[in-house]
Parts: sequence; C-alpha cells; structure tokens
Amino acid sequence: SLTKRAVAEAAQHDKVPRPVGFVPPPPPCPGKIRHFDI
Amino acid sequence: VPAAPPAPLGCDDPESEAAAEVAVNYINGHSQHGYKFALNRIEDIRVVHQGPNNDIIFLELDLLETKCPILSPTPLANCTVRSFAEHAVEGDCDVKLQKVDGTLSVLASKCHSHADSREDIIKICPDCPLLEPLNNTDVLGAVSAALNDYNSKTTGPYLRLLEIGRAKIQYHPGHAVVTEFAVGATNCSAEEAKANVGACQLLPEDQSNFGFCTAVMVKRPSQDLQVDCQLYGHQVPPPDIPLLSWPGVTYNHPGQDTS
Repeated sequence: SLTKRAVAEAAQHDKVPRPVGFVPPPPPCPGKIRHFDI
Repeated sequence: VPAAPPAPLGCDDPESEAAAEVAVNYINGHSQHGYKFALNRIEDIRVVHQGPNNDIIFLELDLLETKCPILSPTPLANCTVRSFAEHAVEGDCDVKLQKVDGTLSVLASKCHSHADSREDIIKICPDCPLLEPLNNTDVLGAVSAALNDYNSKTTGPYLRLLEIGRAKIQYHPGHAVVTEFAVGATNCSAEEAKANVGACQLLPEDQSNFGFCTAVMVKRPSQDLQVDCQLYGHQVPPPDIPLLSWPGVTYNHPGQDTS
C-alpha cells in the first residue's frame, strides 16, 4: 500500500545529491547579447 | 508509449538562430524606411507542433539599428551596428514563422523601434550629440540647404529627397547640424532642373536609382556646409516587395511601428 509521506520528508529523502561544483545550465531564454544591451 | 515531446528550444540553439536570421532578413526586406536592423538578442522562442515536420514558431527579437540605409545594397553582415554613444535605436519584434519539412517562412511580423533614452546617453556620454526630432526646423533647413548645394554642383541627375533618416545637433564646440537622408534620382539633369524643377520626377520603378546623403552644416564659429551623396545604381527589387510608397517626403521617426 502506498503511504502518503509529508512533502518535506519526501523532498528530504528524494533530494538528489548534487555533485560538488555542479553548475545548473543557463536558462534557455533570453539568449546571448550580440552587441550591447540598451 | 507516445514519444516524449522534444525539449523546448533554447534561445541560443542553432535552430533558434536560423529562425531569427530568416525573421531579420524578412523584416529588413519588407521595411521601407530608415535603416537595416541587426539581431542583438533572441528574447524568447516558442514552438507549437502542428503535425509531422510542421511547426509554428513564435519569436521575440531584440534588434539594433545599423548604419546601412534600408535601400542600401550592402549585405547586412557588412552593416555596422550604431554604437550606444551614437544614440542607438532599438527594435522589438514579434515574428510568427512556419517550419515545414525544414523550410522556414515568415507568416507575420510586428516591430516597434525607438531611440535609446536621452538620459541614458547623457549619463554615459554628456557631450555626445543626441538624435533630434526630424521635423525640427534646424534639421529641415540643413537638409534643404545640403540637397540644394549638392544639386547645384552635381553633373549627375537632379536628386529629390525621399526621407530624412537621422539628425543630430552638436551644440559645442560651435553649433553643427548633422543629417542623413535618402534621395532618389529624377528624370532631369541638374541643369534642366534649374529651368523647370517641377518637371523633375523620380525615375520609374524599372529605372529607379536611390541613394543616400550625409551632411554637416556648421553655423558657428563660421558657416560651413559639407555634403556627400552616393547613388546605389538601379537595383531590381525582389518581386514580392513593394517599392517605396510615393510621393513626398517621409520622416523616419525613431519611434515607429511596422507590421
């Protein structure tokens, strides 16, 4: 039977350990600036 | 199990850049006033799958004005983007494209262009001359004097004013009006124009010859007028692009909408 665990507890257990130095990918948009930002 | 939908496109992905290039070429190809615009940034992209190999793409683009007039034959890649200190003009465009079997085409575009705020320029460069409203009387007087001066000296065709592209007034040192304007060759020589300028009309579409002039009129400390005009020679416009709307002069205001 499935038991519903508290979200916080679940999040605690499910949190995927990040490797040391993990850098999240840049957001997909907006893109790079080619000349200068007004 | 149905295939997972493809990951959303990033704004710097090759597919996004390819779509943006098609969009910018379309915008420049269908604009009739001012200057060519170059891509500065892809603000956002959204893809709506219509079916196999059939997507609708919504692009939000941030463009910057270049120094190339819209009628210039210079390829966009060779057009310098105006620097911030030269009082840049930005274009915000929303473009809808369709991609069928890998071929991109523009379905619609809507752009708004506007000059950078005067305060921003003054903050960075207090002495930089700023863009003036193009119906400023000093500007109109300077353009008229410059074109008359050029026509009085040229051995080529008499030129008529198409539109004023840009104007700045430098208040120190001295007082100078710097203008850029688009011109068209008429069916008169400069000599014939002296006799009857009313008969001088822009050349018909199949012989049209447009050009561009830059002029500096110095009022103080002493009067001086420098004019330089270059004609592009006859260019055959692509079939689906209407020519400039005649007649009369238009003033390309920095803030304008085009769809």
